[in-house]
Amino acid sequence: MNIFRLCGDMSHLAAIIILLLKMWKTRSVAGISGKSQILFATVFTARYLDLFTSFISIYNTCMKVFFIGTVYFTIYLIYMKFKATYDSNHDSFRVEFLIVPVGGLAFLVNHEFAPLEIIWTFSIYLESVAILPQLFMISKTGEAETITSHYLFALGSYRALYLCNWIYRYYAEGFFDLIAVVAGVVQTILYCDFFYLYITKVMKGKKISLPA
Amino acid sequence: VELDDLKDEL
Repeated sequence: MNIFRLCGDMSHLAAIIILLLKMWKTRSVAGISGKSQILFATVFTARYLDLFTSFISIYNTCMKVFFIGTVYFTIYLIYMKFKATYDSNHDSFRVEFLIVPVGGLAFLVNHEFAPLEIIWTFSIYLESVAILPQLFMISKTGEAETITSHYLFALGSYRALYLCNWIYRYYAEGFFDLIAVVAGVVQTILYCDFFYLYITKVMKGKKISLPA
Repeated sequence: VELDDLKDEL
């Protein structure tokens, strides 16, 4: 564990808590993409299959349980409890255009052609594009609530911090995982234009409003 | 480096 990875995990944790607070306080899921949350649930389920078979640390297990629990709770809030406020017309990204290529790529490019390894690789590739339905929805509605902007900033920062973690681990431990790094770079790049909007607007107290 | 401790990250 190193400071970059710890900050990354805390940023990820903060993003999920911000999202839950937004939904619970406003009792609304307006502006939130249910499809992205379904993709995140798929990512966590595929990546944490070893939750019960390999114990790494209390921290690791607690975070995995928290991430899986909260993402499914989020889906429950979007599609059941606050269903009336879910904006399905704008949440229209075709996720099959993500899942099929990512699934195929995981079969072709992986560290080891073994079931668990391919599923882990699938979760890494899927996570890098899982935010697309959410960003697509914001571009369609043309705006994002400030709290949703904070959620996306924390979520984007988490993988950017993981990139720093991988740089540190490369020099400190000689650890290097090309698949995780390439997917992490793609994932972080997808947030770049949002980061620009966030820093130039939200930091100055304005709302994000994209040219629709 | 063994494969499984590659997966010590979240």
